[in-house]
Amino acid sequence: TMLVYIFTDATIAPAALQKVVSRQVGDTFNAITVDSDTSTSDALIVAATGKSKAAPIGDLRGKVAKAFEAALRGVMMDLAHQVVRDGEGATKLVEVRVEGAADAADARRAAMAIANSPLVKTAIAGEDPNWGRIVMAVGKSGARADRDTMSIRFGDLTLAEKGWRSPSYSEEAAAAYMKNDELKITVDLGLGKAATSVWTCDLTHRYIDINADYRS
Amino acid sequence: VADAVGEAADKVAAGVKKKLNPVSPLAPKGGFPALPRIAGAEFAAIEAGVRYAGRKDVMLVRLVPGTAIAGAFTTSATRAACVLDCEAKLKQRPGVRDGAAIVVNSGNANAFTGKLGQESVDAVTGSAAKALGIPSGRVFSSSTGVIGEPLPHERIVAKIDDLKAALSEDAIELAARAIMTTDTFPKGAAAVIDGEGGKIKIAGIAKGSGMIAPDMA
Repeated sequence: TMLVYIFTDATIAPAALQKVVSRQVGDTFNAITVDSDTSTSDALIVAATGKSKAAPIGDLRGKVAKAFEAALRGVMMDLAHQVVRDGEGATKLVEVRVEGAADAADARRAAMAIANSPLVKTAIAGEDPNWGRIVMAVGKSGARADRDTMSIRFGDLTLAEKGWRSPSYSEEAAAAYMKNDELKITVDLGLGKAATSVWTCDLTHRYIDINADYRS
Repeated sequence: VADAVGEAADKVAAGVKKKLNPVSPLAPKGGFPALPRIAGAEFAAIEAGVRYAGRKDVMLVRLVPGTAIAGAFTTSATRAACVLDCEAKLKQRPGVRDGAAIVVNSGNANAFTGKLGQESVDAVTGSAAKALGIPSGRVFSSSTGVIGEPLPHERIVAKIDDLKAALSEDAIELAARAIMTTDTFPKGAAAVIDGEGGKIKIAGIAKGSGMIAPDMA
């Protein structure tokens, strides 16, 4: 379960605060996954006490309102990433970036399919640059994809492109990259302009240790 | 139901302590960050023995009159009673004239507990409302932990006065620790921006480590 409580001394009306919170949830807390399981209890509450000496935030198009929304988004993103960093048994934080999708929904489908794939996540735990499992995850995601327009990068390393393993692919370089604590997997679908990022962690033996006897 | 409550009670009576997981190697360096005080927000945490002994497991937040509340909650079709209660209270669009409060326990999610779920929520939020002198419609609760066991809410209710007495603007880290379950570190983040005529501060806490794929609205 993820629980989040955010407090600010800003003066802002409830409806305006709700609007800001609602439009920042999608790219922050809804863009993380540890184990693909959605809790029965996830909750985010944001409380604005109105005790700051600063003038009330009214028009959400104003300069201060925009700065407030950006700052709130930053806090939400930071907390979301900390939750992934504390994913049960996690040893690696992974950003999955999908670019070139036909639309935003497809970008998210492909990204979450990769981020939730047990085979991708166990490969990461084993520091295995197994880009074939990325191909699999994209293919089964339901997002529009074309083998011949797709490319896969781990960090700055291009592993696959144009329907083939990349000519520049180096097993040694890719394996060395996988030893980092923080990884970035980028998939360019080559179909459109939509892009998104989601965050996940690796899936280790420790996850089973923690969860196999949770109720007891 | 009696068996389930009794089983949980037995564990506490036997002093069952939750086995702590080693701190994640990905935990932020430097530990819990120094968060700015938020004027009008006070925090407290206490050991109520909801499921395990030997650790604080309930937090209370008191918010001054004038506080605006917003939220987002899981869209799970089997969401817990406290989630449904929070949704209902926010839909009523309560004004900001009254104070507000947040009560959270770890150890028991109070989910899939039938009508006992709402009774527990009413007991917890009602006792906090009474102790703090605010409408129960402005008291929001969360529960996290095991699903399907009735919440022994009387243990939380019994500690509300102690929680009230412990309220402090400086206790946000204690609150962050009290809501942990399999978490290996408390989570906090902050920001400060320049408003017109003064600074605006933001401070947040979170818990989460497993059963994480939020789908909130």
